[in-house]
Amino acid sequence: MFEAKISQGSVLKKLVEALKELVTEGNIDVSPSGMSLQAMDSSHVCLVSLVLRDDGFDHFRCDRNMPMGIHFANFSKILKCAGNDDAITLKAEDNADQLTLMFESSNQDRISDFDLKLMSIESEHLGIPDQDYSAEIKMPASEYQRIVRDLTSIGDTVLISATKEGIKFSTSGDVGTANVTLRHNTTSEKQEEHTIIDLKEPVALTFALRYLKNFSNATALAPQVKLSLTKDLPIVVEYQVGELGNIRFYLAPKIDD
Amino acid sequence: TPIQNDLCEFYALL
Repeated sequence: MFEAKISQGSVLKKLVEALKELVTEGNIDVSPSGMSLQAMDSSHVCLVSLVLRDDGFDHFRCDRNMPMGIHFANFSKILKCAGNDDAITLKAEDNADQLTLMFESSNQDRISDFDLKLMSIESEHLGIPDQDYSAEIKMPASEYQRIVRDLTSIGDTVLISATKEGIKFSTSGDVGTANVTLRHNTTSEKQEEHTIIDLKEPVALTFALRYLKNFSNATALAPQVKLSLTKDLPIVVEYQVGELGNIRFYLAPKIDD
Repeated sequence: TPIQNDLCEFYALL
């Protein structure tokens, strides 16, 4: 059987909110080492990869590996019934066709349980190699959210260029053009306010803004976001989820034909 | 014009 308890249930709520617009359904794979998900959007342009480690949970037990086919809009409906301070326990029997979610209020005076119907999903897995990127940029997650929101109101695609001057986001559309440049900045006492640009070589890539904006639905999960760029490769937008794991979004670049 | 590529062109399907 599978059983996992997380005392900070709001994290689970935020995770599902972060990916439900991007992917309709997918297999959450459970194993003794934790939970993971890899799912592509319907157009195969971007991919969400989620890793939650067993030791990040308050309690974790998984006797055998199994995929749990989840419809994320339905998962979200049930998680919306959990209070933000609730502890959440997930339970499933081996080869079950449902996932039980139990919500406990922080003073344990309210307990509720819901069953989510599981689906059989044939999923495609992509092998994503570990690699060095030409540029890795860490910035406040709120800053990333602001940039992609602002630029989406101006244009459809963004050119992201990383140089020793900083990282520049440029777009243009019917109303005109926009450029936002962030410089390496570690002056704040608060680490989450730092912008750190780790540049091995300059790189410039173009992406569809609506997907980059969609990734910012994960802003509530982490104070910082990391962007990884290499010429002619998908961008990786990564949020660390505390000690629990991470959520990564991959988006294919637009390449001149 | 730039084209939007499929992710499968970058990473192998397992």
